[in-house]
Order: sequence, then C-alpha cells, then structure tokens
Amino acid sequence: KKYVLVVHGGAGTILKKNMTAEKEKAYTEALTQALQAGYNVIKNGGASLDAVEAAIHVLEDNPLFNAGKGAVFTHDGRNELDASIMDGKTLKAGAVAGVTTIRNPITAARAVMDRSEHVMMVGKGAEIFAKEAGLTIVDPKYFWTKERWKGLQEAIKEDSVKAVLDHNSKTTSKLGTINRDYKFG
Amino acid sequence: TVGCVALDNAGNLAAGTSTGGMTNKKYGRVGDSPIIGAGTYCDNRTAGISCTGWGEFFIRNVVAKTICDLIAYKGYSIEQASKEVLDNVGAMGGDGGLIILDKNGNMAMPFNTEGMYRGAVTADGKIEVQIYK
Repeated sequence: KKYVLVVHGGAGTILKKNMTAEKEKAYTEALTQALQAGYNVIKNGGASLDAVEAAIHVLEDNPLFNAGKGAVFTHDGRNELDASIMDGKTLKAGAVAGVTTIRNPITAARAVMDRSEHVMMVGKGAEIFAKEAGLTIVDPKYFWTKERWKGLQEAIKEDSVKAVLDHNSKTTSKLGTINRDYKFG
Repeated sequence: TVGCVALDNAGNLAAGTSTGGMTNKKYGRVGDSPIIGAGTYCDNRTAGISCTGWGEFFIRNVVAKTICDLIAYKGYSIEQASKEVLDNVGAMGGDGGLIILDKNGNMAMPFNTEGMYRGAVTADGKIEVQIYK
C-alpha cells in the first residue's frame, strides 16, 4: 500500500469505555473529512503543503479537537494557539506560537514560511504579521467552547487541591501546571 | 493537538501541526507543536513527522528531527526510528504519539498512550480511521 496522507487529532487518555457511540462517530467523521480534504488536493495534482493545510483546516475548525476552535484554555481563561509547518523539498519551515486572534494558525505558520525571512513568530507580533498578510482575524471569543471551559474549571479545582497538598509537603512545588488528564484537551 | 503529513504526486513531503496547548497552562508555556525539530519535521530524503504529546518531553528529546536522523544516518526504517525515540520519551516519563510518512508512501502512527485519534489515505483513495489502541 502506498499512503499519501496521514492525520492525527491528538493522543492521550482515550478509552472506549469513556466514549459514547455518537462521540466516536463524530470523531471518525471529522478525521475522515480531514483525510478527504487533503486527498482531494493530492488527487488534483496539488502540492503536499496545500494538502497539509487543507486537512488541518478541517481539524482546526472542528471543536472536537484541541486546535483552533475548541482549543483548551490557559489558566487565565484565554486560548493561546501554536502551529508549525515544514516543506520536505526545500527544508523551509514556518511557525507561530501564543496567538489568540488568528482563525487558522496553520495558515499563519505557512505565511511565516512563505512570506517572511523568519521561521518562528510569537504573540502580538505574529498577530500583526498575520493581519498584514491578509489572514482571517477573529475575536478571541470565536475559539470558546463550553466543554473546554468546563475542563479548565475542573483543572483549576484540581490545581487548588494539589496546591494545598503541596503546601503541606516538604518538597517545594514547581511553578506552572501539567494537568495529566486534560493535557491533550 | 492535530497534525498532518502529505506526499504529493511530485514526490514532495510536507508536515504540519496545530494545537491549543495544555489546559490551565500559565506563564506563556509553549509545547513542542510549534518547535521545528520537536513537534514537526519534514525532509524528502527521510520522512515527514507530526507529534502530539507531553510537549516538555518531546522538546527535550527533539523527537521529530531525531527520528529523521536515525533514518538518514543509521538507515533505520520509519517504524524502528519512531519506536526508539518514543521509547526514550516514555523512559523519561513522557507520553504521546506521532504520525510519520516517507517518500515511498510508507506510514506509521505509533503512540504510548491509551489512544490516539488518527487516520490515513492511500494513493487510490482508501481511507482508514482509528481511535483506540
């Protein structure tokens, strides 16, 4: 078999016993859509970079996945998005990190690769570049979803319990949080 | 986190990764997804890779580039190279997965967590999607 396109939608504590039939169907359909979108580009003689962008757009726009709409929340209730892309032919690459207003971060990464001298841009600067490059800029509220907001509240609650436990323990707890069960959104 | 690797009719590979990061993260923490060489790497001579996992460990292990180096310098297959590097991540206490595709259309989707949302399509359009181990 010769494969021409592969996708993932995140790894983590994904167990059949926790999954409802409709959720499983929704994930399967979304991944199938992404594969079809990318394959259509390849089948029509398009470039692999365009196929990658087309497939990831489908996943960024679907709130089921922790990317674009449906991204998880930071501690202070914001969606900070990251993305990167790389061309196997020229070894050119582009990346953005910590952006909050760019609807499709993978397209911003592509613009950094194709339309700047740089490889990586972060935060406000990356957002200004994306706007000047004519990308779709949205209000940060566009990324909000109830399920992820709930996930944040649960993580903060878990955090405060841990903080109390840490407070009593001898070892000094490190700053920052790693929520094991939420880390893949 | 989501990702894609593609191989076009001209034989060129491309790889991309996009993420919302980690729930409840603070201090502007950034994971491996936007780091070229860690969460994403692509070279026609070896393979295209996109990762998802505990970012800190994927950065420290420079996962995507190391897999390409094992293929380029030690002649590993994509399965061998991916397994060795993912095992190193696991040995340090990290977990996650990745997708890899090479210029001959060989593909692998390894992971060391309970599951990974993943799928692939062949040159003749056959689609396969998996979720659990």
